[in-house]
Amino acid sequence: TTASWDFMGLKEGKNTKRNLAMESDTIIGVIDTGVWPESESFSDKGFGPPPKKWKGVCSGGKNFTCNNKLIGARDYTGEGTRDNQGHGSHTASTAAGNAVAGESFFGIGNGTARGGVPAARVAAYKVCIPTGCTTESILSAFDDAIADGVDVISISIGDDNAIPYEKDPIAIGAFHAMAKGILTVNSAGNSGPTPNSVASVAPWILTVAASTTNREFLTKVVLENGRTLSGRSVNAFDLKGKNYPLVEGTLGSQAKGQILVSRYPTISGTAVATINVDYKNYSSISPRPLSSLSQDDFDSLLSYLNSTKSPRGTVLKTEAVFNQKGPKVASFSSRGPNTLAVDLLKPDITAPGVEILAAYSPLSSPSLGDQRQVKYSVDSGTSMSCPHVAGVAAYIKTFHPDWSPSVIHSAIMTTAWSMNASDTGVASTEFAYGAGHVDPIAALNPGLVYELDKADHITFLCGLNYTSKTLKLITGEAVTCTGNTLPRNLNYPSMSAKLSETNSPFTVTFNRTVTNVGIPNSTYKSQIVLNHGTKLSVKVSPNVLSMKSVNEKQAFTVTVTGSGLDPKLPSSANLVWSDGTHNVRSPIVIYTSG
Amino acid sequence: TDDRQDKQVYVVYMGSLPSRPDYTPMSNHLSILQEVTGESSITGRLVRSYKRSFNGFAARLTESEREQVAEMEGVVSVFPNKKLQLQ
Repeated sequence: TTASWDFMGLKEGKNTKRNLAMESDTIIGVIDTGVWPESESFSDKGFGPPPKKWKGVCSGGKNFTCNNKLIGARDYTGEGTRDNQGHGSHTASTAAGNAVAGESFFGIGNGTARGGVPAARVAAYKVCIPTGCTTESILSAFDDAIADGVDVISISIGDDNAIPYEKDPIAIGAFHAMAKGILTVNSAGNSGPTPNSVASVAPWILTVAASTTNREFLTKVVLENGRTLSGRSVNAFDLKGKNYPLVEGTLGSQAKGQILVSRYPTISGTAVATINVDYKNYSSISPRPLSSLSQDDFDSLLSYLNSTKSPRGTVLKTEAVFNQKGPKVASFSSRGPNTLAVDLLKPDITAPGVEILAAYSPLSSPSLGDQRQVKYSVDSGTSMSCPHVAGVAAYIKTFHPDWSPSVIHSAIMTTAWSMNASDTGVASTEFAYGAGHVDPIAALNPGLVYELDKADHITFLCGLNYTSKTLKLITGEAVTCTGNTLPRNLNYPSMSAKLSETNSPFTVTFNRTVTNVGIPNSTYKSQIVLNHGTKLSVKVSPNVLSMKSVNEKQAFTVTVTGSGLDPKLPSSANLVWSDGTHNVRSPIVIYTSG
Repeated sequence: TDDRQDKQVYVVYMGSLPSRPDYTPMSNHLSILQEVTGESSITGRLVRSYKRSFNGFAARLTESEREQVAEMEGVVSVFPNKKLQLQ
């Protein structure tokens, strides 16, 4: 967070427009591993008493004290809400931690660690122990958080695969949260780049993929011949530039007092340092000096070893460098298509989730087998991207307290930065990044929004063959499923359809309604931007929307025709409604069962 | 068959909380448990009761009890208490 918020344009201090009175009244509920209450990120210096709407408690267990920043704590694990894994402190501080200057991981990534809404309050709901987070605990946390009066729920937890909505604790909890006006933001999962791996698939959840930022951590390997190779790791150990013998092998014991060069992801406990191959493409903390090289650089290093009588070199301390390629979706970030609702694009949005520095728990170690204790640490995952979007959602709510979860959801999606298919294959399409990369400032003023209420979600569920009887129980209202509703006509800010055949000509329509939340008298014109190589024809009717007032709604239909689709890749385009000031962009994705 | 070894924790999801003023979720959950177990004392069976924002409970059930609960009026779904992971 010492770089991620700046990267997104949410600058520090007075460089960002804030509604501090509303921000101070905003409560983020974090369902996770608890928090480290003594962290500066959760200090209550300058905070007044909790908002009047707060109905929660501080029940964090022995020696756990809340304050006017960390206003609530509940524990469902029996361990107490004190974070002993670091994860919950990291996510909570990313969403709503105080701005804490001069934080780093032993000097790496130095800057001001902060949340998206530093003046907001945090309520921690601990549901995870080191072996996992139980379904029954997660449901308890939702049951309480909704009743306690939180504004946004951030939950960086999930299963490996999508679970049917009626058996998915996050989908169930988030549904009832949505019904009470609370947006749930959830991580997409870390099972990428495999297609169909996105685990958070409900339309009432804002599902977040993870990307890189413009900062990356690199660790140089300097050879005695003067050559420098750039690897990945978060290496806080300083060998002070001293050269050591380089020895190739697989066992650390072979390399005592030397630098072990091993293709495999081993970290020697006896070697001075380890150099291996980077299979992850992002930097992680290691308990010993380490640099992970690209395959080419590693081969080059081996060539140096094989051609030199006494090869020597050193591993330098990690540097933060400018990454021109960011944002790029992380390889680990789970990909669509959605296996449960095949016509609903997931994930929804992308946010920073690689090499994020945020608060940590000194009770945990920053890496496996690490003896160090830290208050701020570096971590990667969709767990890290999720609270960034939760922070943005809360930021939007401070300016638009009356906006419903779906309006905030839509504002975040339709104002996202476009992302490109930077790699080949399905792993780098909309199935990786959804609508694109979150843009907090633009999301404040989306112009038009795709609004949804509980009834729209019920119609969507009817379309997925849930019975009226089941839906009546879920919603507590009389429900009649008419039997002719298509899930793809859910008024969602993205449009997606799965076709059963590849070669036949097809016509797919999407019915949508937009609500004007911008300027009273405004005329929006539609524009279709076809993505590279797309063989789609897209028509919008009507193609001009004249709005006379705020909150006015107007319907339109998008008709997509085509044939001969690529069975291996989705075909996509973007619909952009523009009034000259606002650009309201929705991805349109057509794919086949292939 | 009613040995504790044969029971596992299941979540019984019952949807929204009924708006009837006389509805008390906890007693409803306990009576469901009593009905399916046939036991007057269900000590140790009820793990959680969801009663503030939605309706349901978590309980230790045998497979046949799980099947019985799943068929009951007012129950949306019954599913095992599995572990999800931090991401």
